[in-house]
Amino acid sequence: MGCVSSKESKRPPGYVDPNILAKETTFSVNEVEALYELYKKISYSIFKDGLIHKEEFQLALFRNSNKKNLFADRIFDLFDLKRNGVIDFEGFVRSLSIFHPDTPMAEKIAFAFRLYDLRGTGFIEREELKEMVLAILNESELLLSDDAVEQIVDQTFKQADMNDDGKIDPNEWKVFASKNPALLKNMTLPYLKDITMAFPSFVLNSGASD
Amino acid sequence: RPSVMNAFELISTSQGLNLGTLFEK
Repeated sequence: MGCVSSKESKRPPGYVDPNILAKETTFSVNEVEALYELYKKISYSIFKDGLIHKEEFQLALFRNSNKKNLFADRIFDLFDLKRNGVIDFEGFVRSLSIFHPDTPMAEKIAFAFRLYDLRGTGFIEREELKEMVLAILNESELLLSDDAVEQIVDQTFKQADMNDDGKIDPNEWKVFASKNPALLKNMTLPYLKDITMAFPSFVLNSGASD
Repeated sequence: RPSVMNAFELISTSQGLNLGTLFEK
C-alpha cells in the first residue's frame, strides 16, 4: 500500500487529479498520466520546482533556454492559466488539449484567435499582424522590403476583414479560418495521439477505475 | 499576378508554434 504511493505524495503546485482533467479535456486518464511524465521532465529541467518557467519552456522548445521568440511567448502566456508567470500541470494539460487531433475545430479556431490577438483587445489588428509577420521573417532570416510586408498584410486583411473596419473580429476569424484550414495546421499535434507510448506512466493509479 | 502568401499561413510555420518539439526526447 504505502510503498506504491510514497513517491506520489509530493505533487507540484497546480497538480490536478488526472481523472478530473480527463473528464474536462480531450485526453484519457492514461494520456494525462503520460503528460505528467513529460511535464515532470520539462518542469525539473532547470529550476526543479515542478513548475514550468519560461526558460524551461524555451529549452524544451528550442534546446536553448535563452532563445526569445514572439510566438513561443504567446503560447507560454496562454498556457499560464493562472497568470502567475509559470505553467502548472493543470494549465499544461488543459492547454495542450486544444492541440489534440480529436478536439473540435471551433476550440482550435478560438485559441488561435487569442494567440494572434497580441494585445488582448478582442481583435486581430493590422499592427499586430504586421508585428507577427516581421517576427516570422526575422526568425527565418528572410529579408523583405517594408512594401512587400505591407502587401502581405494588406492582402490578408482583404481576405479576412470582411466588414473592412481595419481589424479582424472573432467572427471574421472563424469564417476565414474555416475557409482556410491550412492556417490551423499548427493547432493540431499528432504526437498527442501517441503520448502514452512516448511517455509511459508506470505509476499505479488505484483511483483510475473508481 | 503572383499571389501573395497569406500572412497567417506564414505565421503558422513559426518554430515557436511548433509544439511537437516538446515531445522529442
